[in-house]
This record gives sequence, C-alpha cells and structure tokens, in this order.
Amino acid sequence: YARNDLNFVYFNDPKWSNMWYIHCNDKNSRCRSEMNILAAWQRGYTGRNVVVTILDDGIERNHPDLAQNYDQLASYDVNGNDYDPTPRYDSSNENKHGTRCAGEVAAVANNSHCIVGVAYNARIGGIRMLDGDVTDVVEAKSLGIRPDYIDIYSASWGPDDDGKTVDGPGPLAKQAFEMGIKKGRKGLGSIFVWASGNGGRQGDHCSCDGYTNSIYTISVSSSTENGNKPWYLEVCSSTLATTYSSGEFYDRKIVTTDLRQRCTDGHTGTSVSAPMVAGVIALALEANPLITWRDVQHLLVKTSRPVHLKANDWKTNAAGHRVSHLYGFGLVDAEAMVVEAKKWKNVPPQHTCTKMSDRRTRYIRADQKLNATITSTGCGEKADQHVVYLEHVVVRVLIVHPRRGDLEISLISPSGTRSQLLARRLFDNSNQGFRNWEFMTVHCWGEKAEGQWTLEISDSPSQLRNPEVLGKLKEWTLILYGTSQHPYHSHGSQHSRSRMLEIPDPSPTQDLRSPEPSQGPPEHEEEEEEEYNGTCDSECGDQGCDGPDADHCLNCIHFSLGNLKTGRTCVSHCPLGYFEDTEARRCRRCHRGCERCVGRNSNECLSCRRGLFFYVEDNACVEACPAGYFADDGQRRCMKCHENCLTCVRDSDRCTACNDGFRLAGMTCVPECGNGTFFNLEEMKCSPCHMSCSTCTGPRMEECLQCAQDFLQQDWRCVQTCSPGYYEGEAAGYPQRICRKCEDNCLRCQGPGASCTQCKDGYNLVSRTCILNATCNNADEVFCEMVKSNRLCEKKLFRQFCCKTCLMAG
Amino acid sequence: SPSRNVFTNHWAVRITGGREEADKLASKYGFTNLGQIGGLDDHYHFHHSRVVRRSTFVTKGTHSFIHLDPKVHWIQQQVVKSRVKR
Repeated sequence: YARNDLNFVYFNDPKWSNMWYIHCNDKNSRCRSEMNILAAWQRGYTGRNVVVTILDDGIERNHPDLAQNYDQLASYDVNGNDYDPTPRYDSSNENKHGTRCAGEVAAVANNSHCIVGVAYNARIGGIRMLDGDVTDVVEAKSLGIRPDYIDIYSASWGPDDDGKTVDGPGPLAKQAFEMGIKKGRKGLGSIFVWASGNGGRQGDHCSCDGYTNSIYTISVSSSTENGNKPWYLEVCSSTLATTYSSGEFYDRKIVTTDLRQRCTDGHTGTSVSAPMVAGVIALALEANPLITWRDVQHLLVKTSRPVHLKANDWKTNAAGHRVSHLYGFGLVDAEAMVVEAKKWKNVPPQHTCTKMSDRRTRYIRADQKLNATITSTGCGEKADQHVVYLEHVVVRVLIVHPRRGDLEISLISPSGTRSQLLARRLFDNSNQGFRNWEFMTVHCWGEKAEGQWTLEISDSPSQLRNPEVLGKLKEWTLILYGTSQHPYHSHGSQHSRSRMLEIPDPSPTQDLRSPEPSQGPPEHEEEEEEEYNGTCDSECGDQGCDGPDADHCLNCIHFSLGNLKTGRTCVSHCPLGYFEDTEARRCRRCHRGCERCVGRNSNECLSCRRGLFFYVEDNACVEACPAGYFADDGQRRCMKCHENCLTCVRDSDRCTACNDGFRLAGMTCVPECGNGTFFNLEEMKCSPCHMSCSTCTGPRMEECLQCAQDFLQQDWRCVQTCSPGYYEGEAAGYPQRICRKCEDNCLRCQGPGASCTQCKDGYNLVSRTCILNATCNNADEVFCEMVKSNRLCEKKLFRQFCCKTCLMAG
Repeated sequence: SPSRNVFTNHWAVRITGGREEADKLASKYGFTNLGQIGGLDDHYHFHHSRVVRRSTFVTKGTHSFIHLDPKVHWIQQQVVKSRVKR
C-alpha cells in the first residue's frame, strides 16, 4: 500500500479520478499506487521523444485523446498497404482493440477528455495488421516497420488461448524479431512488449505461445487490484513482469480510450498490461535513451517487485530475485525504472552457449518422471560464447507423444531453481508432440550457468490411453543466454539497489524565490562593529569581518548578495535570479521572470524561471511563445518550429499548421505536391503519379484521385477507353468524363437504360435489353395478347415475363 | 483434430540480385512483386491475382513453376495464422 500522496497531481480528464492504478484519489484510505507512475511523472518523465506503436487492428488517430500524440511515421496499414491505420468501423466495433491499447500508453493529459496515458507525452502510432488474413509475411512486415524510428512495439495478441494450440512466429517473423533487436533503434535494439495469454480458464500455458515465450519479447501478465490471479491469466516461466488489470466484477477496472472517440472501462485482460509496460519503458527511455533492448529487460528484472501479489510459488532464485510463474518478477515500478535507467550503464554483450543432449531416445512412462541432464561449462572454453551470469534460458525439445496435454515439463538449474516450462493442458488432445519447440524461462536470471541442468518430464494421462504407446524424448538442447562478466559489477558501483531512489535535486528557482533584494538601502551600510579576531571567510574583502562566515564580511572580494533586512553575504558568483554588477560588486536582481540575465530590464534575460519561456528574439521571458515557436518545458525556451511549420507544439516537427506550399500529414508538414505527383512518405519527396492520373495518393494506377487529360475514370482507375460493360458518360458536378456501368447482363451498351448492343452469355438481346434465355415456352396467343395489351414488355419488372416468346410470336 | 491449413495467394520469396531481379522473376510466373518484406534483405512479398484468395489446398498452375526456378533460394506460400486479440 502507498499512502495518499500529498503532492497529488490533478488532471482535468474526466476519468482521472477512476485511474486508481496510477494515483490515490481517496484522502481517507490507502490505495494501490505501487506501480509508482505518478512518482515517475513527478521526476519529470512523461515519455517525451519516445515513439511507441501498437501492432493491432488499427488506431483511431483522430481520437481527441490520441490526436495530439499521434505519429504518422510510427504508423502503417499492413492490411490496406497504406499509411493510414484508422480502424475499419462496423456495427459491432470489432476493431476497437488497438485504440484501447494506444490510450493506455499515450492518451493526452489534462485535455478534459477521457484518461491520461502512462507516457502521456510519448508519440503513439498504430500498425493495422490484424484486420485481415494474418500470415508470416504480415507479421514480419509489421514487426519491422521503421525500426530506427519506432522505439517500442506493443502487441496484445497471439495464437489461440484455447489450451490446445502450440504456435508461434514463422520463419520470417522470427527473422524480423532478430533484425529488430540487432539493428533497430540504430543498433540499441527494438523493444517488443507482449501480452501474455488470456487462456487461464482453458488451462492454457503461455509457454505454448511462441511470441510471449521468445527472448526478444517482454512478456507481461496481469494482477487484480487486490493482488489476486485474474481468471484469465495463464502461468508460464517466460513472464517477466506484471501490471494491474481487470479481474472479478467487484474488482476495479482499467479505463482507456475507445473507438468512436469514447472512453471505456470494459474488461481488459492482459491486453492492457502490455501497453502499460510499454508506457513505463517509454518513461525509462526518456530517462536514458541509450539503454539497449537487454538493458530494458534487466531493468524490469531489477525493479519489478512482488509487493502484495498473491501466488503460492514465489521463490527467491540463487541470484536473489523473487520470481513467480504467474507474475514473473512482479509488479512494474515506474519510478524505480526511471531512477535506475537514468544511471544505467549498458550490460556487457550477450553470449549464447548451446549444448545438445545425446541422441538417445528416452521413453516417457505414464505416471513416472523422466529426468534428463546436461552438464554445462557455460561454454567457458570459447570466449565469445562464455556465459557465466544467466539471462534467459531456452530448452528446445523434440518430443513425440500420443496426447500432448498430459505432459508436464520442468527445468532445474545448477543452483536448484525449478521452473515449470509446461503444465498439463486438459484440452490439448494433439498427438503432434513438440517438434523442436522452444520453452523459455527467466527464473534463473542472474544465476551461474555452470553445472548440471535437469529436464524433468512427467506424463499423467488425463483419460484412457493405449498403454503401449509411450511418449519419447528424442533430443533436447539447452541454450543459455547471458554474460561472461557480471552485468552490473563490471561497471563499478553505479547500479545501486533499485529501491534506494535518488532524491531529486531541489529546484534552484524554488530556493531563490525568497530573497528579494531591496532596491533602497545601500549594500555597504555602516554597522556597529564587534571585536572579532578569528579568520574571515575567503570571500571577505580587505575590510575584514566580524565573524567566521561569509555573512560576517564587512566587504566582499567578489559580490555581495542581499541587504540588511534579509541579511547579506559575500559570494563568488551571483545565484540565479541575479546578475553580477562588477562595478558595484553587487548581485542585482533580474527582471521578474528572468532566471539569468545581464541587466535589470525585461529584454536583458538569458533564461527564465519555471512557468515562463525564454524568447530569444526579444531576450525576454514570456508566458506563451509566439507563432512559429513552441514552448520547450525542459529548456524553458521558445524554440523555433521546423522551417516548414507555421505553428507547432512541444517539438519543432510536431506541426499544427504549415507554411505556404506545405500541408499537414499527421503532425508533419509535407510539401504540397504539384499536379501529377504525390508525397511519397518512404522517400519523403514528391513522386510522380501513374501516367493515367493527374492527382493521386500513390504511384499505382488504382491510387488516382483525378484522371489525366484524355483519360476516363472507371472504378477507381483511369482508362483511355471504357472497358466492355461500360459506357462513356458524365457525372454531375464532376468535370471529368467517367465510364459508367451498362445495365445488368449487358456486355456492351451505348448509354444508360435499354441501350444494350451485346449481352452476356445466357442472355438474349430483346428491345436493346438483355433477358434470360430461359423464357417460358408455353405462351399461347391469348397470353401474348394480354402481355402486349398491358405493354408488359415496356416495364422492366416484366421483361423476363415471356416477352421474347410474345415478340417472336409477333 | 488438427486445424487445416488455409493457403493464400501470397508468397514469401528469397531472391538475390535486388528488386529488379525480383520484379523480373515475379512477372515471369505471373506474380506481382509487392516489395521487400520489412527489413529482411532479399526477401520479397509476391502476390498472384489469378490464384484463389483462400484455399484449403495448394493450387497448382503455371505459377507453381517458380518453386523450381534456380534463382529462387526459398519460397513459401503464405498460410493464414489464427491470431486472437487479447
């Protein structure tokens, strides 16, 4: 529990009071704020300049809580193959998921709308990739979009959590992960955050999900407000950390942004936990942008805490880390993350040490335990593979088994730490076994690699099975990841214990607000001297002193500060808020609002006090920056907007209006491209449209907006002549000629209505209309008379009604 | 029962020689080259508009000969992966 914070930050967002997982709003009670997000904000970290994207079904980029932080360059529509990740709207709001996740990361603060994101100043994008057929190509493309621009990829999806699926990334997606961690963020490594599964009720195990189970992803699980296991949560050994999320109906829920510009506090499952951690990591990246993908994982291991999370398997591993199969290393702690990140030095390079078992088949007998061991030296004989201190441990198994769900697998480290790699799964009837499936554990993090590793496999038949068909462990491989040097000690003592938090420096302006030097009395006022024979302060001048301190000087070597009322003292340099009058040897007060200055006047400022911004053109401190400048809170300066921006907010390239010749694309000013060209976001320049277009949104012929001269528009393409089945026509209010569709069943026509000249197969041309061949064949004279006298053939509805017969009959 | 694969009319192909070579090979077998797959060098995304969009079996046709082309180092017809939002 944390006591209510007296320095409570208030935001005017209507759901702010419901965000119990971030702050305490009831002054008389305790509340759950162990994630310490508010404290991280109070240290000044809000995710500024960090780019997060949500891999999902799109994000509503014009949502009032997202628009300001929306980043077009962190977005893409893989399903539609364009740059707009806006979700497809339908009556069931099926595609709300990405928007909900996005808000949790970067909903704008204090905008009177909905909620506040964990990293409310981070940039947020969306990669729309779940609203269509998901394939290995789709996943690989999505995981590799702009890896040097996007810092964090957050995904809250995966293979079915039905307790019987074993599936993970395909070969391309695996390569994309590897490429991301090797080359992303200019070599620091992309950060992939993943929601562990929701298959708790199905007895699913997140080790059967190759995404959360990957060493490249940060797998995040959830806890209820009271620290209980939520009904949906899956256990597994690859979970790294936890956040709060929804639980039973009586537990409080998480609020976030929703489709159609709304808010929601619906059930969130583990999906909300990934973006929450993505937000916390964004805060840490703001504190230290140079941390690598592995540093982020070390930071989470080091700072996450069990607090009140209830699990009966909490254990302390041999490196002293408390860890559980439900919650990994525990609840994330945003404040500890930023504090540690700030002083973090990169961990040593990662080594990989692999050892394969002998190829002897071992039978897995029902109701017995099979133990297989590998003794590892941690590859001490090869310097580039040497692992002494562990990070992730992976076990690749080839197991043949008649019913996969009956298997339970554990790994015991040389230090005796037992991780359950797989629990029994009652719904998994598959006879496919595990074919080179990789299980992963983080439970041995920090332990020594060397020694005997034991793989323990149990087979407990849950239903009647043929006793003669035994499971077989055909081979297994132990893959140890870690470092040869101690990850922290090798850098000296900068890695303190995470809970020993640094105390923020008191603001210099706060200290200096009170001394208001009077303009009246002279500094060298005569005072009655008392006898003092001791040494003077080194700042005292030739007239000596009446005491040992700087405020006992009778005159000063450098500058005197203050006056008789407030007390005066000698200083070597004047503090902030004052300038040095070298002639008078006095510290004189700057103009109100100035922090540093060269004179008393308002246009003699060099920097400004908190809440004001230095405007360089006037050398003045202003409350609001003029057009063409934005207020930089960190530097307290008005900074110039990008040369293409007319106005901007928060960053020079976060434009809100553009100069002539440019237009807004998200918050970027891109050139207004002339006729026949479009702005190519990949190449960041105007590129030619297809020759058939005069204006377009892309290079392909299907991307025309208007057609070039001598071209006609036909179904979103521009053509030189109308295709069969179309005729040349005009559209009201549209300057261009277009191809209109002929009547149904008409292959060629001369215009609208009954003007067919040729019919499709199976139709006959009758009175310039195409009618089905299968006409009635029993029309007698009386019937035909009736048809003719009622002029049924002229009525479209009745054209098929024996007309051909009657016409033929005259 | 094991779920049946659903094959799409998209392929992932590994070809050396750059985009031009990939374009040539694509057009030779009736594919459209949709470009490199993310940051994966030499990996291209091919689409065939005359192959059925989703099918439970591998459709054979002239496009199938691309599998035999010596310039193709690796090729994989894309299969729909069941993915759920959490």
